[in-house]
Amino acid sequence: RPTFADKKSYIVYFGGHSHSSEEASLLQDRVVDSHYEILGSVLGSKEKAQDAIFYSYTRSINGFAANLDEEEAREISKHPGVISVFPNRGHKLH
Amino acid sequence: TTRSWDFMGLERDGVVPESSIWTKARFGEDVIIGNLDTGVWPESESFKDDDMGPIPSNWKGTCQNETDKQFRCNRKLIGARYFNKGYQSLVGPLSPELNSPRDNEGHGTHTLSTAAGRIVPGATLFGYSTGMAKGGAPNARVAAYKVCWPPVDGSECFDADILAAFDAAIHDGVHVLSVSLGGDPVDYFYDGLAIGSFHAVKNGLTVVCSAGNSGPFLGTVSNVAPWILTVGASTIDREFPSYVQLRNRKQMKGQSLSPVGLQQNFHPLISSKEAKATNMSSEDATQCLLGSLEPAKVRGKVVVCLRGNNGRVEKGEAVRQAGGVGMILANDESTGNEIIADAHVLPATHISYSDGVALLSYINSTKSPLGYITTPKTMLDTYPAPFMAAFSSRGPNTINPEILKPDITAPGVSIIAAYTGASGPTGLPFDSRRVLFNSESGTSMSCPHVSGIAGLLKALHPDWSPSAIKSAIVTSARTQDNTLEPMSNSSFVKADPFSYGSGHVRPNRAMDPGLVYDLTTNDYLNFLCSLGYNSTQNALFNVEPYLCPSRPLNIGDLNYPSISIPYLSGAVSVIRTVKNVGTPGTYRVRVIEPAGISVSVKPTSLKFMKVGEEKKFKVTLKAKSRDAAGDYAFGKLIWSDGMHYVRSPIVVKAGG
Repeated sequence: RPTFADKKSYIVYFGGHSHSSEEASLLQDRVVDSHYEILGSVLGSKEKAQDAIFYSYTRSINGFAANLDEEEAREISKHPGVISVFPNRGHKLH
Repeated sequence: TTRSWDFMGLERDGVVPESSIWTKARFGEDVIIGNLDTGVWPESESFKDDDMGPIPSNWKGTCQNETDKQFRCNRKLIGARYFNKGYQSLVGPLSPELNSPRDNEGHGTHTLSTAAGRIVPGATLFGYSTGMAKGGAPNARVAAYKVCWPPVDGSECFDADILAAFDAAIHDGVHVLSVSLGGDPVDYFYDGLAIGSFHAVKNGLTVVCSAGNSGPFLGTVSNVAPWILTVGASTIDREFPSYVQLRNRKQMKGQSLSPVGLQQNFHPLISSKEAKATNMSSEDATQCLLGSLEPAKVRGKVVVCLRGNNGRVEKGEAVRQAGGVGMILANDESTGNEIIADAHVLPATHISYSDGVALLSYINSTKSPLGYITTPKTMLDTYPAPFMAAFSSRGPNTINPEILKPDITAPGVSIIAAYTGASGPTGLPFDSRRVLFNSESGTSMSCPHVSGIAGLLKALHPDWSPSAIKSAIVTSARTQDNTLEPMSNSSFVKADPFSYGSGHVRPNRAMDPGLVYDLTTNDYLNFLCSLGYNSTQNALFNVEPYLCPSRPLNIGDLNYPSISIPYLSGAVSVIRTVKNVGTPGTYRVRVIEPAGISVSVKPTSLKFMKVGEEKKFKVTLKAKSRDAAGDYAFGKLIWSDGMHYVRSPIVVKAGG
């Protein structure tokens, strides 16, 4: 397994959710689980995906933020549901 | 803020007229304004909840105070959350006490109180500009989403946390989101802020963002997605003059908010370059970085430092640490006449580039140069105002030059608003002073002014879309200053739409714009199709089934409230649709043509019978001669029924 230093944080973005904002709370666990499943298919197990993902966006935005190495980021970007994978970029106060 | 609302005509000498948008919009009652920033200082008077009714029943937000039991929300500050997992993924675990939405920095308290702080009498910074502090929508509820943390590699706020905050704010029930942060522009699908704001706008939230502080250079504007309302920064009609008096009787006008001056007491003057410490670079000394000055050379003297991008406030401390008694901060050529009043830690004043050149010339040509700095005063009704801040980032939009950015300008220089109790007014560790209100400058400060106004419009017109609110703000802006001359830049040269977008925000006009350029989510998706995103991507983006049109939208036809043609070759036409949100009437068009460009509009008049009615028109632009190729030229398109003036800037580059 790559060391922590090889990992960077990325956003994996799937677009929007089909559920409404009101339904979001009810479906939250299911969405999180689907994120584990998808990343797990790249990392080799759901447990590894659980370790890697630090945010699941479950309400309006569909996606997650995870610590990945470059190869893992490249692999997940090939998943058919993924719109974009991009680094957890920094911004400045203005 | 203690002056900017008066400057924009919402009040006159503390009296709010019946005709003010404040009166009409009940000071923003029933609206919820969220802020993505450094958190909030909940004890600030600007967030007191006296006489406010119960929290709206549809509010789903929360107040995260499990580690900071002193942190309390109330009926004004109805929500406060923090997001730092993305930050921690880079810096490692934070100490537990930092798991709080409390603002230790000051920026978030300042911006949130500017957007919607309550009315606080007696607000002042060191006795200057004493008055009633008010936010743009003082009766609106507020919610703080803390996404910015101490800087790491020059960045403070990270995409992962920003996205989490957007997702929460949409769910919580926020109406307007104020976002005073940004980065270099990148493709929309690779930018957390663009993605988050798209989802917000799709859900009916208006998202207002700062344009950035990378001016005055062209092509520096950030937050350029068309669904964002992007705000540049300009001055107000208030100054804090503090003069440099030289022994040769010459006087230079600077600005400062130092608590004291060096009244009537001549002191030796030295340039910081001359005062360079051994082993330090001349560049560091010129900028007065900490430790760059030689105490033996500086002791008892007034030091002249050059303004730079590394922060103005550290310089005063560098002079003080070296034993200096005062500081004169001089602009470089790029910042020209833009002088900013800051709460320096010693007697100090900030002077223009030309005065700086004259001052250094005096120092270099005089055997014993002497001078002093007078105690600052508050001056109102100064002119010209507004003029554009040199730091305000400028267009063209480097992602899509067909979309004019920034959209608008608003007050962002020397703005006094609420501040944290955890830091001194310079924000630096050595500053042990504590203030209830502080003066700050940046597009961060202009952005929440527009957020507050968007909140007022939401209160007044709850059924308007985010695009309609944006259109009303953009088309009602003015481009004249208070001398009735065209707005200028910090060198007093005429400014242009790359600096101010459509002009300076005019809230009382925005409440009754007459016509709006409206846009739906599908319009934005068509726009993305034109950029090459396919139906599948857009369907995922939007969730509902979506097919790109068989004939892609001409990007120039996005129903934006401004017109930007970066590549004019031959004749180019764009289509716009206006919706009547005022009274029935007939609007006639007037065009101020960009130099060297002919503009024709068809039809030239539009008759509206009822509210909500929409009419299309076509604008055709053509270079008047082949020689017109070259720089951007600027014009204006105005629809008017005699009561309303619906103005759109035209930006065009022939042969581009």
